[in-house]
Amino acid sequence: MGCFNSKVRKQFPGHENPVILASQTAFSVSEVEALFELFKSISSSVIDDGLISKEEFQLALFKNRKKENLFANRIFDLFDVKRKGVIDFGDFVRSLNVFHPNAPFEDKIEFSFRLYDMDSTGFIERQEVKQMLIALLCESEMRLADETIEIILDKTFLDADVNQDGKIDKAEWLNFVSRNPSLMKIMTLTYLRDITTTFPSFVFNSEVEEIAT
Amino acid sequence: RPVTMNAFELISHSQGLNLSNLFDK
Repeated sequence: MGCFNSKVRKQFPGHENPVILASQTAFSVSEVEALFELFKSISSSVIDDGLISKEEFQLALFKNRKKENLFANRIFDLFDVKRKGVIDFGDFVRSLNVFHPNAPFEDKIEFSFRLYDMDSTGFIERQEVKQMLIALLCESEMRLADETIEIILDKTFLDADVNQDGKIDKAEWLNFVSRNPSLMKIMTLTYLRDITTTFPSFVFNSEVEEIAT
Repeated sequence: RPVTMNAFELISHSQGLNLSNLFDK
């Protein structure tokens, strides 16, 4: 492996050795390589530059380039670990790792907290939750009176915001999700268990000499 | 009808948070 994947590295900036990525994540080397097949397809859907842009991410999620989606944008920003405006393969694998069924539950809770703490203040504020709720209603073409939205927010904050300071801190979030485990469903992708079956072509494109499983 | 779901339960139904769509070929 002296000149390890130099061609791949040129074509895919930020591409990392699958063996190293596997050692840092819950994925096996084969699974990392299968994820690379998925990455190749997403990152070449608009511009074939080996990186996933926001537009390509949205296209992969919604299968069309429709209107901006607050939540897809937020996920994209969290995946864009290096804050470059694009997702490279290393970012992609490490971020998806949090969604692996075997990933530590604390990592999932931490990711979900950052997801909802949109302005990164260390708190999930009522105003942020209202903004997300309105975005959700808009996306699903559901109409609720502002009064009803406020009732939902009151109820939610009465339950989650234990010290009643109008914002949810990390400890309160931990407490809240442990009482409402269904909130963590979005943080686990069972698909990640079958990734090698979904993308079997990784076998033909393998960069490692022997695939350890 | 009374709304029984909390705000986060509603939010978690967003399509933008459903990453399983990434795996549909």
